[in-house]
Amino acid sequence: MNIFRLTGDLSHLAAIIILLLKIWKSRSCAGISGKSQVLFALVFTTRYLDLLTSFISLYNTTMKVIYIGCSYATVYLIYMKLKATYDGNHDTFRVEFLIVPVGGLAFLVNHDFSPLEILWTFSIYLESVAILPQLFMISKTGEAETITTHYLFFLGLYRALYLINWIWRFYFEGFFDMIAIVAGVVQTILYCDFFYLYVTKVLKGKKLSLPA
Amino acid sequence: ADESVSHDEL
Repeated sequence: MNIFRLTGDLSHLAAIIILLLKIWKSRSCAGISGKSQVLFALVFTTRYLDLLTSFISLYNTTMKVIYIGCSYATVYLIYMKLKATYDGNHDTFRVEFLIVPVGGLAFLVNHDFSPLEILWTFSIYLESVAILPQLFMISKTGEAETITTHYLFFLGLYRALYLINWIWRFYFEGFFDMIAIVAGVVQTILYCDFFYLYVTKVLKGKKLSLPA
Repeated sequence: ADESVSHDEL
């Protein structure tokens, strides 16, 4: 455990909690892509199946349980409890275009051809693109609530910190996981455009809106 | 199966 990974995990946790609290407090999930949230729930479910087979640390287990729990709570709020506020008309990204190629790739490029390992690989690849429905929704409506941009910022920050963590681990532990690194780089790149808008607009007190 | 594959990150 190094400081980059810890702050990365905490940043990820912050993102998840910010989103859940925003939806819960405002009793509305307007502007949030339910599809991205279902993909993240799928990511956590397929990645953390090792909760049932191996114990790494209390920290590891606790964080996994919190991530899974919060992601399902978010999906529940969007599709069940607060369904009336869900903006499905703007959430039109075709997720099969992500799931099918990502599933195929997980079968072809993995560390070990076993069910758990293929599901882990699937979750890594899927996480790298799971935010696309949300970014697509923002590009479609041309704007995002400021709190939603904070959520995206912490989610992107988590990825950037994990990249530094991997550089650190490579130098000090000789550890590297090519699948996680390549997917992590792809995922971080997807946030770059958003980071630019966040810094130039949201941090200066303006609402995030895109030119028509 | 390769038992050495372990994922300690989140």
